[in-house]
Amino acid sequence: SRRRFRETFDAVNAHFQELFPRLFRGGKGMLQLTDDGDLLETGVEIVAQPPGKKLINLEAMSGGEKTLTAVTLLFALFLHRPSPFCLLDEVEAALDEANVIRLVDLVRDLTKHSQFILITHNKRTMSMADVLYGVTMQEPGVSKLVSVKLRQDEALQTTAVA
Amino acid sequence: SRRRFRETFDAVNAHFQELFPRLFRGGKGMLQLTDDGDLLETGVEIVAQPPGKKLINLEAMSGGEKTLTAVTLLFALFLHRPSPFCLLDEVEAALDEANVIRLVDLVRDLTKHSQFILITHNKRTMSMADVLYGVTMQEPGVSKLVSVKLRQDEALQTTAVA
Amino acid sequence: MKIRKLELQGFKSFVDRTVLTFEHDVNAVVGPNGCGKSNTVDAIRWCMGEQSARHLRGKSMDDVIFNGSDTRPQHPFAEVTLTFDNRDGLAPPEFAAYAEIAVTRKLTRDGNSEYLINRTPVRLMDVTNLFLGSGAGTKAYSIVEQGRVGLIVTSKPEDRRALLEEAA
Amino acid sequence: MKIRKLELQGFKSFVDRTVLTFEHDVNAVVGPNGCGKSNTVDAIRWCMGEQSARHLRGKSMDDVIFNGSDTRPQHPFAEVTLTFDNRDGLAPPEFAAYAEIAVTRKLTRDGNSEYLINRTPVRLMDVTNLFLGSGAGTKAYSIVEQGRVGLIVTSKPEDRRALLEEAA
Ligand SMILES: Nc1ncnc2c1ncn2[C@@H]1O[C@H](COP(=O)(O)OP(=O)(O)OP(=O)(O)O)[C@@H](O)[C@H]1O
Ligand SMILES: Nc1ncnc2c1ncn2[C@@H]1O[C@H](COP(=O)(O)OP(=O)(O)OP(=O)(O)O)[C@@H](O)[C@H]1O
Ligand SMILES: [Mg+2]
Ligand SMILES: [Mg+2]
Repeated sequence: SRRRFRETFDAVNAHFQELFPRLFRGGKGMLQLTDDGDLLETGVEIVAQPPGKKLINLEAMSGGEKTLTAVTLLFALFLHRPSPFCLLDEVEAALDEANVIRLVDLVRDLTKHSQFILITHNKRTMSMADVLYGVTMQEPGVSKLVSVKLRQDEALQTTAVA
Repeated sequence: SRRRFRETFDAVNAHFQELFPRLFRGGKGMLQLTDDGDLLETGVEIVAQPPGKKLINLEAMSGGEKTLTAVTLLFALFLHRPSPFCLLDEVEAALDEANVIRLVDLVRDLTKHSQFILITHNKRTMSMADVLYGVTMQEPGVSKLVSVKLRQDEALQTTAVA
Repeated sequence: MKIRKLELQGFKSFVDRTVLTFEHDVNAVVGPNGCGKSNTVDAIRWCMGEQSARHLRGKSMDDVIFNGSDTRPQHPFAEVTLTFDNRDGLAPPEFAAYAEIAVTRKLTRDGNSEYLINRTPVRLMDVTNLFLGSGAGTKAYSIVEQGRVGLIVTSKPEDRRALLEEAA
Repeated sequence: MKIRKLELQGFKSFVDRTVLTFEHDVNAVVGPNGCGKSNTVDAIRWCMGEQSARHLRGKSMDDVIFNGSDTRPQHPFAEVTLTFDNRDGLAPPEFAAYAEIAVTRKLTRDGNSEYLINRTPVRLMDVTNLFLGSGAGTKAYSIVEQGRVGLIVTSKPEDRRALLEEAA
C-alpha cells in the first residue's frame, strides 16, 4: 500500500543519509522518489555527493565509489528491516584498503542485527572475521572444506575438518 | 577477406592454446569457429577446460576463471599482432594471489612487444612495476600527481612531481 | 532465522557430503580461484527455492548436479540442506514449536525434484512462505552475488523500488 | 608508437595541467578510490578519437570538462595531449619523418572541438587513420576498462569476432 511504501522509503532514506558520510568520510547522500505523486509506481533515485565534489551522476562515479554507494543502500535497508543473515560475495573487490577497513567496521556493527557470511580474497576482511573456512580443490574438480581458523586464538589452530 | 580472417584465427588460436595451460597451470583451452563454412560471418567460441575439470560452459566459470580466460584471449591477440601499448584498469580485481603473480609474470614477458600501463590497488602488481605514479585528491575533487617511485631503487626515492 | 549449518552433496563441485557450520557472527569463506566458494552461495539460493537456472550460472537446472571430473563420475543427484536457528521466533507461526528448521532440496538426474522441511516433504510454496516473512527471501537484499554489487547503483530507479518493497 | 607522455588540463578531475611521462616498460598508476586513475584512461581514449560520451562515463561530451568542486569553479575547456614515440616507425608513412607524434584534442564549453597533430589542426579522420594502422585504435584489445575484463568471455561469439578482425 502507498502508506507503507512511503514509511519504508522515509525510514530507509534516513538511514542512507546517516550511513553515507560514515562510508565516504563526509559528503552527502540521499534517496529521492522519481514521481512523488504516484507512490505505487515511482522509482527510487540515488543522489550522491562525495566530500568536496559536486553532485555526481552515478554513471561517472569511480568503481570504488559505486561499491560504497551500493553498500550504503544495502545496509540502509538492513537497518530498517534486518534480514537474519547476509551473504556478500567479494563485494570489496574494487575498494582500496582504507575503504575495506571502513566497510568491515560497519559489518561488525551490524552483527547486532544479523549474521554475516563473507566470501573474500582480501587479507583485511579475513583478519576481522570470527572464523575462516578454507575451501580447496586438492583433488582437481572436487571441492572440500579444509580448515577452520578461529580469530581469537592467535595460534590459529587449524582443525582439519573431517 | 576470408583468407586473412582464417590466417588470423589460426594464429591467435595457436597462441591461445599455448597460453591457457600457462595461466591455468595445466588444462586445455582453444578457440572454435561457430560456422566454419562462412568465414565472413562466423562467431568465435571459447572452449575452456581448467586442469582436472570437465569442459565448462563459460557462464559456469568462477569470477577468477573468467578473468584468466579473458586475459588469455587478450594476450593471444597481442602475441599475433602486438599493439604498441596496453592499458589495463584493475583487471586483476577477481584474482587470488597466485594468479596475480602468474599474470604479472606474463605481462613482464610481453614487454618485449609492448609498453604496459596498469591501474591497480594490488600490492603484488605494484611490486613488479618499473615505476609507480601516485594520483591523489588532497584538495577534494581535484586530481594531482604526487610521486614517482622507481622499483630498482630500494629506497624508493619519492620525487615530488611539480 | 540465522543460518546454523549448510550441508551439500552432489551439488556443483561439492560431490562428497560437505558440512559448513556457521556459529559465529562473521564467517569468512576463503580459497583459490575456482575452488567452489561461490558455489556455496548458489547452494543457499537453490535451497531457498531459486527457480532460474541462469541465476545459478547454469543453462538448465540439472547443471547444479555434479557433472564429473578427471577422477570422479557424474553424481546421480544434488542435495542441499540448510539448517536455521529459530530461537528468535522469526519464522511463520506454524513453525513456532521448532528450535531449528532444516530446509532440504533434492534433484535427481531424471528430473525428480523434492523439497523437505524438517525431513517432511513439502511443496515449493511452503518453502517460499517460510522465507517471505523473515526478510531472508532470495530476492531480497540479503544476498549479493559476485560481481553484482555495482548493479544496485547502475540499475534503473524502478528496479531499486523492488528492493524497498522487500523491506516494507 | 609507445606512449611517451600524457598531458591533461581541465579534463574531468584534472583541472590543473598535469603531465605523466611513461618511459618504462611497466608503469603502474595507484591511488585511493575516486582520485582520478580511471579518468586518465578516459583521457587517452578521448584523445584517440572516442566519439561516445557514454563510453566515457558521461551523458554528453561536455561532461569531460572539469565541472567544478568546493574550491574550484568550472573550467572553460578540456585539453589532452598524447605524445607517442615513433622511433619504431609504426605510424603511417606521412608521419615517417617525425620521431615523436603529439596528438591533441580540445573541447570548449561552447562546443568548439579541435584535433591537432604536432600542433597542426587536423580532422578527426586524420587522427583515426594515424591509429588504425598501428593496432592501437580505441576499439582494439589494447585498452581494457575497469570492470570490463569479464565481458570478453561473456560476450556473444559474434562480438568476439570483432576482436579478431582488429588483429587481422
Ligand atoms: N555441476 C557441476 N559439476 C562440477 N563442477 C561444477 C559444476 N558447476 C560448476 N562447477 C565448477 O565450479 C567451479 C566454479 O566454482 P566457484 O564459482 O564457486 O569458484 P570460486 O571459489 O567462487 O572462485 P573465484 O574466487 O574465482 O570467484 C567451476 O570451475 C565449475 O567448473
Ligand atoms: N567533469 C568532471 N569534473 C570533475 N570531476 C569529475 C568529472 N568527471 C568525473 N569526475 C570525478 O572523477 C571521479 C572518478 O574518478 P575515477 O573513476 O578516475 O576514480 P579512480 O581513481 O579510478 O577510482 P577507483 O579506484 O574507485 O576506481 C568521480 O568522483 C567524479 O566525480
Ligand atoms: Mg567466486
Ligand atoms: Mg577506477
